[in-house]
Amino acid sequence: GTRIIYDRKFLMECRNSPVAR
Amino acid sequence: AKRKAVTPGAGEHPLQYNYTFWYSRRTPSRPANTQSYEQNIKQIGTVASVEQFWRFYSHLVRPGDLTGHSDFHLFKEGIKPMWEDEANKNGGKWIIRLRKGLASRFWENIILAMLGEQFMVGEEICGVVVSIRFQEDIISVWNKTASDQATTARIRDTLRRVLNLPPSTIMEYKTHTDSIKDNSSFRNTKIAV
Repeated sequence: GTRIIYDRKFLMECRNSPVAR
Repeated sequence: AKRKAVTPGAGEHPLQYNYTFWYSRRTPSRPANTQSYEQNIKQIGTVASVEQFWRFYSHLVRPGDLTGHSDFHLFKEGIKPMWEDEANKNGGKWIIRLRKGLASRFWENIILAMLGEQFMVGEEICGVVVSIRFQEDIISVWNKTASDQATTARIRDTLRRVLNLPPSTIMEYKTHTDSIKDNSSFRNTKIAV
């Protein structure tokens, strides 16, 4: 199957999303 | 006790695997046998999405602020951070020793690499550990098959990249079989140049 890959930059952006807080 | 399955929330970014955080702390005077180790290790939470990870992580103490002999472990759900676990018993780990003050940053970077599937070694990664000790702190990456040299080399090279390690950094590998033999995580390691 497909692997879910995220780079560091994307993960850091998600940190600041309202859902993550 | 059976736990409720953890799944990504609506609109969240799923992770390739669910991961469980564990915490352990040891009084150095007590013997580190398997039983006391298992008793000292506490499961503290499981995450299934990027957003769940950040919510959980932001409430954790930073490893650099921990004192004494303690460890944070982040392992794929279902794998206990123990040498004897079915997923670990043929495996081993890469070890990077850090001078005091670096653990929090390295821990975060290594977690992000694992959660984002940056290692590209199939199912081989089991989890990562940050170990707070008196003189130094230690980051380790556990994989399933210690004898698979292509995999261990790829993990080592990914670590150098994602942690931005200088080429002179000493990296050590230790099989869990050897750890069980000498009842120690970080002694008698093999140094890779």
